Amino acid sequence: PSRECRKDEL
Amino acid sequence: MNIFRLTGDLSHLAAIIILLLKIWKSRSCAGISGKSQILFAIVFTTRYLDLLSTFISLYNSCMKVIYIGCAYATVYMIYMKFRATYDGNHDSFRVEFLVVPVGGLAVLINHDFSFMEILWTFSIYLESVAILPQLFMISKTGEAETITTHYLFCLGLYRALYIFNWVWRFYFEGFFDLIAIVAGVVQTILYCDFFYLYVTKVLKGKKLSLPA
Repeated sequence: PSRECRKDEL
Repeated sequence: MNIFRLTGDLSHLAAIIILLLKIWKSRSCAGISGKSQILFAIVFTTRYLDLLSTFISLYNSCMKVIYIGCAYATVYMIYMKFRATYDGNHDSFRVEFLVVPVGGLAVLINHDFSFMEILWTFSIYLESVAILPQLFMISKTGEAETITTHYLFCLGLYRALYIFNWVWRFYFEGFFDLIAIVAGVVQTILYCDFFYLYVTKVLKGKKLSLPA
């Protein structure tokens, strides 16, 4: 899940 | 989205725009490391390839497009439009000493051995050290224009705010990404020396100059 979470970061 | 993320992103945006305006208004890129700016353009390009594959939010897409656009505009101004003012002799950091090890590290230590994931990891590692040619240039010339120090301060502040963002996300969302955190901490540490000089000199109205 961490990969999905971080996708919104720039 | 939390307050640290938002202010971090805005601080990053401010840094990029300060640099562009400085070059544009003074018609000069003296004191700016073109190598650091090329590295940042590579960082944004390799990280934001997902613009083509995934849509996250309008905010996310707009910021990515702005960051990439500004990065290339800066490189264009340094190497094309205001090339005559570019101080290449002092911009002598060997970038291959950064790019090659960072590329190797991205292949070795990543979350998933896939093309996009390795590029993302590469961009994270590269961003953490991309400012080194700029800091090297300042240490070589022994001084920096005040506007350049504001740029660096905003850039460092952005990374520090992202660390607070990760602490927040760990507590409230149970989320953490070790690669991003380690690289982010390394990047922030690189700015510590500069932060000290910024607070003790620039904020007191003095020009940033290093003892010979």
